Amino acid sequence: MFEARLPQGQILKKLIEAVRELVTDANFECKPSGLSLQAMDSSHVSLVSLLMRADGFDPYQCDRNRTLGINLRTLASVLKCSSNDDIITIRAEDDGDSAILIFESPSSDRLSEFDLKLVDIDNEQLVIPDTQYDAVVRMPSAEFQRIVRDMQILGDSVTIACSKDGVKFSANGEIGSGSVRLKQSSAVDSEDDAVTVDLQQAVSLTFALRYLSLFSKAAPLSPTVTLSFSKDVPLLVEFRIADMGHLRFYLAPKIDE
Amino acid sequence: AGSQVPITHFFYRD
Repeated sequence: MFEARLPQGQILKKLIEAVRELVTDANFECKPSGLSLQAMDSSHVSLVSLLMRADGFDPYQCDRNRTLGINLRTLASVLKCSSNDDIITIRAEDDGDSAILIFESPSSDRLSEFDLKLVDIDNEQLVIPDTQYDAVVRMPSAEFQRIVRDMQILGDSVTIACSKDGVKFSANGEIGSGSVRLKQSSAVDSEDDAVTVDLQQAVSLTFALRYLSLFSKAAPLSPTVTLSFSKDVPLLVEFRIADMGHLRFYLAPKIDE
Repeated sequence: AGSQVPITHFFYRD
């Protein structure tokens, strides 16, 4: 049997809200070490990779590897039936064709159970090569969300340029052009508010804002986001999930025609 | 502005 109890159930709610518009169906790979998911969007432009380690659950039981194919829109609807402070348990019997979701109120006086039919998903796994990135930018996730939203006023694409001074987002379109420049923070009260640029070499890449906007829906998961860039390789956008794992998005750059 | 490269161009199939 597979059973994973997540005391902070709202993490799962935020996760599914973050990916449901990008990915329709996904296979949750359940292993003794934890739960993972990898899926491409329907256009095969971006990739989502989720990891939730077993030690983030309490308890976590996985006797043998299981693949749970789940429609994320259905899952999102079911998760809306839980409260933010509910403890959420995912369970799957060995021979079952469904995943069971249990929502437990903090005082355990309300228990709801939903049985979700599993779906068969033909999902090819991609191997993500290890990359030494030219630039790694860390910033508040709310700032990332705001910049992406602001740049969308101007056009479909954003050019992100990292240098020793900081990071510059710029866009141009029919109505005009604009940019947002973030300097590296010198002194901040909280690390979560800082902007840092770890630079090997200056790099400038162009990306589709539509996808960055979808990625930024993960902002409620984590106060900070990390953007990793290298010339001619996909951008890595990473949100850490408490102390238990991460939600990563990869986006292929745009190239000049 | 530019053409979109698919992600499968960078990550190979297992």
